[in-house]
Formats: sequence, structure tokens, C-alpha cells
Amino acid sequence: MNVFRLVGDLSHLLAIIILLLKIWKTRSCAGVSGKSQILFSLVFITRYLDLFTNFISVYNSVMKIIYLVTSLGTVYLMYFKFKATYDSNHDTFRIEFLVVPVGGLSFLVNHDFTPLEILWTFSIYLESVAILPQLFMISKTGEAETITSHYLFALGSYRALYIVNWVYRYYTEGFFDLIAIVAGCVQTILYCDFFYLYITKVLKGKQLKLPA
Amino acid sequence: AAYDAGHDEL
Repeated sequence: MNVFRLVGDLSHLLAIIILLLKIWKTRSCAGVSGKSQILFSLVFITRYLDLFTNFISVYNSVMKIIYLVTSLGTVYLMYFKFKATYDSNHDTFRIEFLVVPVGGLSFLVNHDFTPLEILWTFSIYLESVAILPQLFMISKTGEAETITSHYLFALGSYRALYIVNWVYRYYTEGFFDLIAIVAGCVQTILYCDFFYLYITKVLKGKQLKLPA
Repeated sequence: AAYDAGHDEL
């Protein structure tokens, strides 16, 4: 473990907590893409199947459980408890266009052709594009609540910090995982225009409005 | 390689 990965994990946890609190406190999931939340739940489920078979550390197991519970809890709040506030008219990204190609690619490019490894690879590839429905929804509505932009900033920062972690691990341990690195770079690049808007607008107290 | 020790990252 290194500080970059730890701060990255905490940023990821912060993002998930921000979103959960936003939905719970405002009793509304307006402006939030339920499809992205479904994809994130799928990412955690397919990645953490080794939760009980491959013990890494208490921290690792506890965080996996927290991610699973909070992401499924968010999906539950969006599609059941506060379903009436779910904006399905703007959350129209065809996620099958993500899941199918990612599923195919995970069979073609992986470290090991075993069920657990293919599911892990699927999870890594899926996570890199899972935010697309959310970014698409914001581009359709043309704006995002400030709390949602904080959520996205924390979520985008987590994988950017993981990239720093991979550089650090490469130089200190000689460790590198090309699948995770390439997918992590794609994932972080997808946030770039949002990062620009966040830093130039939200941090100056303005509402996040996409140029029409 | 990354996987034989089991993926140690979240």
C-alpha cells in the first residue's frame, strides 16, 4: 500500500458517500444516472467475487464490502425507494453498447483464461466506461447540481491517483498491470473535460453548466 | 505477473 493508492481509495469512498448522502438527504436522485450506478455495482460484483477466497488484508476486505453495500444501496434508492425522482427521460445511454464490447474484449485480452480472471478483466474494462451514462446525462440536461459535480470530481480523482500509484509501484516494486493501467488511463481521460469545467467553474462558485 | 498473487488492489 502507498499513499497514492490510499488517498485514491478514500477519494473513491468519498465519492460514493457523497452520492449516497445526496440521494438520501434530498430524497431525490435528480441528475444522477441510474445506469452508471448499475454498471458500478456490476463492476464491484464481478471484481470482488474473490472476497471470501482470496484474503489480502482486513483493509482490502472491509473496503470491498463497503463498496458492494453502498453501490447496491445506491441502486436500491434510485430504482425503488426514490424511483419517482429518477429522471429516466435523460438517462437514456444504451448500456448494452458498453457491456457487450467490454464482455467480448475481456475474453480476448486478459492475463489468464479462467472464470475469475476474465470476470476481473471485465470489471476493469467496464469500470473505465461506466461513467459514460452519467456524463451523457449531464450533456443532455446541460447542467449538474454542485453536489453531483463534487461526486464526479472525487470519482475521477480516484483513478487518476491510482495511475500515480502504478507509476510509484513500477519504480519501487517493479510491479505493473498493463490491463489495469490502460483501462485506468482511458477512465481518467474521460473525465478531462469535466475536470476542466469543475476547476474553472465549480471551484469559482458557479453552477456547472455545459456550453450549449 | 499481476494475477498469480491475486489482485491486491481494490
